[in-house]
Amino acid sequence: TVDDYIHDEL
Amino acid sequence: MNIFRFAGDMTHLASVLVLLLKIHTIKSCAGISLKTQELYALVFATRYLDLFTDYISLYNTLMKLIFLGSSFSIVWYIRYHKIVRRSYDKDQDTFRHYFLVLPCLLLALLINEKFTFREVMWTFSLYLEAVAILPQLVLLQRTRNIDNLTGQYVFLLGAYRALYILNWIYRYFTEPHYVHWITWISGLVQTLLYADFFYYYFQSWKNNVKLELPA
Repeated sequence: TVDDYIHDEL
Repeated sequence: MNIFRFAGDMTHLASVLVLLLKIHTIKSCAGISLKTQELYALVFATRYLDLFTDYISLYNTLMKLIFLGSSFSIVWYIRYHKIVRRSYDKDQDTFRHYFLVLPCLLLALLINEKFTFREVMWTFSLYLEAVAILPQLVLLQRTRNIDNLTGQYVFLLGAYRALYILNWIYRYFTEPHYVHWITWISGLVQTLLYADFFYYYFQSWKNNVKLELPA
């Protein structure tokens, strides 16, 4: 879900 | 991972390596704004809080460690290294960068994707990175003469975010639900801030003359 979106970009 | 993002990360890596190379080999930080370096150290410190909690890939973790390590060591060199610090021009590097930190923090508290500590810190790091180059650009305007390495450093730093914009466009069209307005807008603002520097950088490169910024 968008809630626990983990930022995968630096 | 796509080619735009990888090229962006490599360009970003090249910019910090150029700077470390300059400071470490010729033991000089002439023309470099300590304020911008401190802001960048703060950007990485607040953006990579998930360094030990979320493992994404070896590449991701490695790059985070490199960016954290290089940005803090550059600040250390300019502040404390007995030779390098002598070439720091603190009378010219007078941009009140604290005036950048607070508005970015307030804005991050107001406009973010999710009101959690980590997410607000991450958003703060985005807004701060967008304006972190300002002290450096102001210093370049003042000192006028820009040595090659400093010019290359600023150019690479701007180019990396421009490549990230291509990455966001690519991901928008290839990944469903990939929408991050906050990231996109702050990345665009950041790249636009470099626009006039890019213009003069290309002019000097095309006419093969020394890079000079108008007063």
